[in-house]
Amino acid sequence: SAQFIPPYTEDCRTDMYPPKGPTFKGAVSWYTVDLDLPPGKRWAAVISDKKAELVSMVQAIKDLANALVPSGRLIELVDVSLPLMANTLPQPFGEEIKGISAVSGVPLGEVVLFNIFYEVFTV
Amino acid sequence: CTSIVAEDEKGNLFHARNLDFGLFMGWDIKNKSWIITEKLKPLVVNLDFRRNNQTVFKSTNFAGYVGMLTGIKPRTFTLTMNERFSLDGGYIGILEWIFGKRDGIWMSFLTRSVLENANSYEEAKTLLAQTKLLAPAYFILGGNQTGQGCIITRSRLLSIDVFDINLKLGRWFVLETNYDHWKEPLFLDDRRTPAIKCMNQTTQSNISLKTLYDVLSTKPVLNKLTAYTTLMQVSEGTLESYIRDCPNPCMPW
Repeated sequence: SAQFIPPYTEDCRTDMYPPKGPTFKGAVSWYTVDLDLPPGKRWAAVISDKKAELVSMVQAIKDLANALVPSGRLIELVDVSLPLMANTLPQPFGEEIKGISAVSGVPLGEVVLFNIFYEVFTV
Repeated sequence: CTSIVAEDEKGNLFHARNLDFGLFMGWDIKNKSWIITEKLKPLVVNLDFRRNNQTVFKSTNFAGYVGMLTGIKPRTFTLTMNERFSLDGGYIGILEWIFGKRDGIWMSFLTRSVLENANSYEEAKTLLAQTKLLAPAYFILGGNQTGQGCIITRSRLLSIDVFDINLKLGRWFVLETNYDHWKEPLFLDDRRTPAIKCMNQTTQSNISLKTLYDVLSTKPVLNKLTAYTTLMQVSEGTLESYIRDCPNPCMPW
């Protein structure tokens, strides 16, 4: 049974495993990241498969940014300044991020933003 | 987020987590869901990082994100991180970085470096506790021997607290959401109390990856921000992840 008022606390669930039913939305695919490859090439297999989803997620964040700053200046700032940030990131992360941008076609500044989102989000 | 490290009566260590993300980043009224959370779910991937054709570590990631939020170094340690809010936050670290003061490390690059390079629980614990960060964080670390489980509460500069499993005190699990464990969580966002209640109801004799999945499936530990659940067992080197949904009625966070 569950509370029908917030925070909708339920009695402790049991027998939920193996995952099934309305709380289970799907399994997760496995990929190999070969650390012997040059950093710029390590993520090619993953990103080739997930390119459309990555572009869609970045677009959702851009829509959000444009809702906050309709002039589009925020996106411009990301696309102009964050690529410079990529060169300051420690290796191999900077090169890996450039490789992800190259394979996905997502602008470098936006891939950098995705990867430093934890620090940015604390704002 | 909710991260748990638990030890059963045989000394097996289990590490499980709900990754909750996307708060205040656009609410889809029609579908009663967070826009960014729903966009992140299709990006969830399990990764096997290999060198010389051997597994170095495994992780659950969002494709395109090169840092680590959830990972296992098989038969060595398991690591998750939860967000910590502080006024001395990441934006200060970013400003310092922009102005050339670059002695701190980006949080997810530290977790990636620890998973890739640390070769023991103690080594990982030292690195996570002592490396200067750009943003505060909680690191939840599980080892491969009895008693090896802890929550490291970090500010940007310091390790504020390390809270260990302590069987002598009857503390057979440690559990972290997004609040300092010595303070009450925000009353509007108390996922800690129901999670601890369910862990105690499970009891140490019944704890396993299956029963941890039950705890992480109980509202509001499971909520509209939950993108995925990961279950890890260090002795087996196993990592399993599942994309989640939270049917209505369900807390937005």
